[in-house]
Amino acid sequence: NISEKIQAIFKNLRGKGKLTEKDVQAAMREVRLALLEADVSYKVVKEFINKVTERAVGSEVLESLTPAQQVIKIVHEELTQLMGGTQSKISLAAKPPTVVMMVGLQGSGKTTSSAKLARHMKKQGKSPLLAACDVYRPAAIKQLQVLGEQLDIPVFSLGDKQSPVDIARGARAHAEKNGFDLVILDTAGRLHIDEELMEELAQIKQQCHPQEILLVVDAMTGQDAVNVAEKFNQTLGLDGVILTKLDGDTRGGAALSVKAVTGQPIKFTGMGEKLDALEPFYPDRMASRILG
Amino acid sequence: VSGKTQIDEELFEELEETLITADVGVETSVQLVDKVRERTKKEKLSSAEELQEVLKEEIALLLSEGNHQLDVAKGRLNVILVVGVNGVGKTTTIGKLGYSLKQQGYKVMVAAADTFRAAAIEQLQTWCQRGGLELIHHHEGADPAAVVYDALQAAQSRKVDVLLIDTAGRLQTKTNLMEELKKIRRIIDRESGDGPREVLLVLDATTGQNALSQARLFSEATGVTGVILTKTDGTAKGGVILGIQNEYKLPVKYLGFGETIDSLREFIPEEFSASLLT
Ligand SMILES: Nc1nc2c(ncn2[C@@H]2O[C@H](COP(=O)(O)OP(=O)(O)OP(=O)(O)O)[C@@H](O)[C@H]2O)c(=O)[nH]1
Ligand SMILES: Nc1nc2c(ncn2[C@@H]2O[C@H](COP(=O)(O)OP(=O)(O)OP(=O)(O)O)[C@@H](O)[C@H]2O)c(=O)[nH]1
Ligand SMILES: [Mg+2]
Ligand SMILES: [Mg+2]
Repeated sequence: NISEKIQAIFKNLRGKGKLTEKDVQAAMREVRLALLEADVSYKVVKEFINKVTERAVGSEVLESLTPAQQVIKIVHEELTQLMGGTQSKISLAAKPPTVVMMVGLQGSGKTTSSAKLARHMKKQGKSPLLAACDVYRPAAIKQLQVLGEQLDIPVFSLGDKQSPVDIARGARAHAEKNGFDLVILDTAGRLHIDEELMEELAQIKQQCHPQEILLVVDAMTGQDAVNVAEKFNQTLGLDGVILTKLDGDTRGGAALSVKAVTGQPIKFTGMGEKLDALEPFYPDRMASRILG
Repeated sequence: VSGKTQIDEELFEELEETLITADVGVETSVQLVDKVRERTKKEKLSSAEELQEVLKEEIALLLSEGNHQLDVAKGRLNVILVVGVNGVGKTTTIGKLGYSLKQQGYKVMVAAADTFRAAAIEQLQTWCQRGGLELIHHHEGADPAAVVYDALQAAQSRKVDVLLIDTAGRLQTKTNLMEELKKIRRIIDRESGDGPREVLLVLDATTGQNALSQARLFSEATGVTGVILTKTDGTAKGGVILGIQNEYKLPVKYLGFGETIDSLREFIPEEFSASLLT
């Protein structure tokens, strides 16, 4: 792992004192490799390495640490800080209902995460309504209805012949009229470069005023994560991210890329296919996982 | 590659960056750039354009290995098992592939062996209706092995040419789910003479280095004969297939480039190599 690799680099270093540029650069080569292998974006890695090098070179090695431990400590701290805090809160509307909009690429886990989030908020005493705004994917509405049934949470649908914008507006109206204080809009997966479909999302935002627009990202996403996050953020302004499928062995470097490029917090992580598999995001755990 | 015309270390770094940002992975990118360095010296190359050409050639060469054709033939039952992690496009791809094979004159049948995920069977049913394909399914919660067994019996008795088996998405590290897949493989081996003609791993082009772990563990579990790379209509380059070809010798058979029934095309090494570098 990365700690062992850095220990190996410094094992011939006698004594303590300050970290030299040469020592730090050798260690940073290993860190760069680890981050790229973990799928962190090339540009984000470059900026991170520069920042950490600056902080590490010339720094006093603390009494209780070896030079290797000092470098690892700095890298880990910087990475954790970059990942942001633990912010698994959904901002609520002053006047209900609160509208949450789930967006992202095809297959990232939006429908499953919508159901998981509804379950999570119901446990917190909210009265959620799920809205089936995906009229394109075969049996998408049915999928959300089955999940809603499993959770005893109602699903609003106008079938697949209405426009997603009308369905979203209808869901909001239905929530106001029937005392639901939270609406979760499940939208169809789409490419960030599909202008028409991105415009559709902008329309939903304009007409439904969501408190939260959450980008659902698959944790195994590679270098493309920056392109996707940037475009969704530019078009809609994101409030947060849900990182899914973290129950596998992917290092999840996309988390760092998405956070770096949007500045928005990762609010939740998907840790499995079951509907109770939604957890808050822990930045220090993510940092360790990415470093490997 | 930048507007540079002359060759220096910075140019080689740029080539490496292009490959890494295309998800080729550090190890394979370094190998390829070293090869370009070698040929630059040997062939006395003098411009950035020439280097780009050489890189394109080397990538195409790497990708040309293996059999890119689907192993199906008339006169026997060709069983194709489709596997992969969650959400990559298995169900949609089966709709596309089934339709394409039917257009080519094969008698196609599909088996709905994802009995777990909500509305998985309905989703496949819609695709089969669109493509005019026969579907064998049970109900949600049924035993996937039983569906496979029934489909094999039906395919043989109805003299079907190609049986496409859709399975539930599963992360490759979930041991119990991989065991379920091994069991499905064993049933095919037992009931269909010489086993599946193809075990196709469906990979999402947006996937990063985890694709290598997927290739390795699915290969270990069921044996994999080829890859279908989906969602190539996005901005992701799918460079992971270079490492997968290098390390696991898995050839790409098709590219998925959209959500309609006809958005599937054959994999052509030179085309893929060119688009990787743009
Ligand atoms: N292992 C695991 N699987 C997940 C997780 N979240 C979602 N999935 C699975 O990923 C697949 C895709 O999930 P969906 O919810 O259908 O994804 P989607 O974004 O709604 O897909 P589209 O609507 O087609 O864009 C399904 O098989 C889910 O069960 C997770 O956290 N872990
Ligand atoms: N843009 C694009 N989307 C695709 C492509 N292939 C599949 N999709 C979409 O990706 C999403 C997931 O596709 P599925 O076929 O449900 O994927 P799956 O692997 O069967 O998913 P699970 O069974 O849940 O594991 C759907 O929204 C599809 O329309 C493709 O080539 N391009
Ligand atoms: Mg969905
Ligand atoms: Mg499926």
